[in-house]
Amino acid sequence: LKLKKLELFGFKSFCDKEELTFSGSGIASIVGPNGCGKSNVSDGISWVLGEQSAKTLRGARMQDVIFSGSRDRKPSGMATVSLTLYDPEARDGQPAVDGTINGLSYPAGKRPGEINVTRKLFSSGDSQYIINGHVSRLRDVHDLFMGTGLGPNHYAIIEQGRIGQVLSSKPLDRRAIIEEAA
Amino acid sequence: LKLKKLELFGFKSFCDKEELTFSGSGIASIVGPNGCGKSNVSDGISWVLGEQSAKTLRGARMQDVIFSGSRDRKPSGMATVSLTLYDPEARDGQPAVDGTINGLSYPAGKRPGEINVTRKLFSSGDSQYIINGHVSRLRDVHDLFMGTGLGPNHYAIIEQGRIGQVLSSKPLDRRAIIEEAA
Amino acid sequence: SRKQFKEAFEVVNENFRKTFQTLFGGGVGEMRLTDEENIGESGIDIVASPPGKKLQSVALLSGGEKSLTALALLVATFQYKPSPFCVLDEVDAALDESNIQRFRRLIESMSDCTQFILITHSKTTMAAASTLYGVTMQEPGVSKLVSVRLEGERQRRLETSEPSI
Amino acid sequence: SRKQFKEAFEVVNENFRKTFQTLFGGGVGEMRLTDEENIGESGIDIVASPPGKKLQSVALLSGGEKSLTALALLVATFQYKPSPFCVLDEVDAALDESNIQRFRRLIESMSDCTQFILITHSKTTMAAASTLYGVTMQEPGVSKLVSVRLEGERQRRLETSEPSI
Ligand SMILES: Nc1ncnc2c1ncn2[C@@H]1O[C@H](COP(=O)(O)OP(=O)(O)OP(=O)(O)O)[C@@H](O)[C@H]1O
Ligand SMILES: Nc1ncnc2c1ncn2[C@@H]1O[C@H](COP(=O)(O)OP(=O)(O)OP(=O)(O)O)[C@@H](O)[C@H]1O
Ligand SMILES: [Mg+2]
Ligand SMILES: [Mg+2]
Repeated sequence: LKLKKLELFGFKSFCDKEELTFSGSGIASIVGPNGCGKSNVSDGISWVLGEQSAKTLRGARMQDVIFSGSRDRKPSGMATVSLTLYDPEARDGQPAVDGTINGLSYPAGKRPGEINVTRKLFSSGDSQYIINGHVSRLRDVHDLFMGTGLGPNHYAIIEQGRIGQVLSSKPLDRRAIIEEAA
Repeated sequence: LKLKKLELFGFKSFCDKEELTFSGSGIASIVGPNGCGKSNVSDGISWVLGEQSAKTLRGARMQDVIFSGSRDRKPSGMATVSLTLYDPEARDGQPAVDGTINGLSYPAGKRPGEINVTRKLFSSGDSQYIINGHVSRLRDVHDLFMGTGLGPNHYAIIEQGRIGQVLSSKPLDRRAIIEEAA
Repeated sequence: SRKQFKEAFEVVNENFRKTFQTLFGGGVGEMRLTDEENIGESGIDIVASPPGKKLQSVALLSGGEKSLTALALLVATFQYKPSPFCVLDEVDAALDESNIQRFRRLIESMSDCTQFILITHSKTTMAAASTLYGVTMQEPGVSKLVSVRLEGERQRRLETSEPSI
Repeated sequence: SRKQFKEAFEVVNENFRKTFQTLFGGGVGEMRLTDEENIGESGIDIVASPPGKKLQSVALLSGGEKSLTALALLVATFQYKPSPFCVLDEVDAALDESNIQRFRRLIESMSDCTQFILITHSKTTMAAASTLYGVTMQEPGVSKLVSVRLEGERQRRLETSEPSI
């Protein structure tokens, strides 16, 4: 699986729709002054992968991730984050078909081998997970990324200030990282 | 009270006796590569002021602050940290006399108005506090610095990585800072 | 005592409102008692809203914004009751260059009555110092201090630092 | 399963021994099972000793040494089981310049199969990137992305980033 695109709309400080695209490998860097929204991008990635703890995302409750307004803008009614990946082994030119990755089948996407995961949260508290246009459950999102370091125990995402945690965590927590990779 | 000198001997990575002197005001900066001993200087200051928690000093037990040896050096038998301050209102030229600071009396030091606080810890676990050459109790050291931000609740010392704690701490912990200053 | 606490709280809070604005170039930062009715036992909450941003929980602030808010509160406390000295270990780690400049100017304004000891990797922060100590480990595991004098004397390396008083 | 865990543990541990030496230029770093007898439920301890220093608890390590040790373990895990991508948010905050260079070289060696996303204030780390996104807040409280292309195209500012695929 390779990373292709991330879209944020109404998520934290991303009032307007913003998009990042990637080449699938190599190094991308996100820079900018304090408070401009860099860690919010990382939060968006954790969130669309199914993060369940508002506290991990620095909020008190999950609705805290919805753009809450600024000096000149009203609060948003919903937050949407959309992550697009692709399976480089799916052959281009063929009509998009249902595929399997990580041992799990996924419905056909816009292009062959493309997997889009979208999460929405409304200010009412209602929320949705959508994989390639099909409404899915949180469980389906977790299964898609199981064992890749992007599952529920996402050791592949290190939040700001958390780098020390690997060393100060309990011995059994560290076991969980190796178990996830195994 | 103004800061004059700090000596470290057998404390953490300071195997040999090392000394810093200060002008009492202004800005002093401690620099150097990762792992060279900068935070150990800060730990030395917390420790000589009476820090009781080995964990705050990154150790498991208090003996962990004694130099434990390196490739070419044997472990030390004891750790000594000595902090010298002076009261700028004590008049020079007069013989050193007992004085009072912060409402507490202290025994005469080497020079008028000079206060030296020394703490020793032996690998046996025995320890000593010495104020101007007189063996004292931990309580005397705490009283000397009460309300200055260098007492048991030393808000004037911010350890590495702890700057965020003020904001994430409980409301009653923040009250303790204002109470200490009051 | 309760009266002392209330007075300290009021003064430090007024200082905090100003230091917050100094470090953020605007915005609103202040302390609030969790229990106005019972000042003797009330805790303290912190509200902070950088310029142009909506007031939200301080937890949602960025890493740099949290550092600045905490430093504003610390300096506010010092303005009320100066310490003989203050040790800050890499408190600039999360700050961008322009905020390090603001932090530095604030510390400089406080440094005539308090001795600040700043442990840092930042060239900007270092440059504010009139006394500079380098810590080295030429021999692995053994720390040594090197004094670098910056005011009125040529820079010299010393194996042991000489007293400046 | 217990056999899978043991195998993963052995491989990651061997990787860790090497990545630790790469980042520290020597020394000894490895994982140890807390309970050799009961692998199915054992926790994992980490021992780390930078070059020339005595083996002590990892808690006593410096801020920068802790970051490097954690990064060595993370990369060791990736070498065993690469992730599609990896997000590192200011993991270089505690590192001095020469360790940022070492961290950067290690990430570069891993980046052909894994997409790394590095959030950073460090010019050294930024310079390793082939894709650079600037986040701005011209309008207070509203984040916008600006794509800065670095390979084969002149730098241009865009209000919205165009897809590179
Ligand atoms: N739901 C929300 N609505 C609007 N703004 C929000 C929301 N949640 C967080 N923010 C704002 O986002 C900002 C923090 O952004 P972020 O943590 O991404 O900054 P950063 O670029 O990582 O900065 P630093 O370099 O200091 O770490 C804060 O000012 C916060 O007020
Ligand atoms: N009792 C001890 N005996 C010998 N060495 C010790 C002892 N306690 C700690 N050390 C060593 O001191 C070093 C840490 O020093 P310190 O935390 O002061 O580094 P630092 O200069 O602050 O680095 P950084 O910039 O990474 O924060 C560690 O390598 C540790 O092994
Ligand atoms: Mg951040
Ligand atoms: Mg340190």
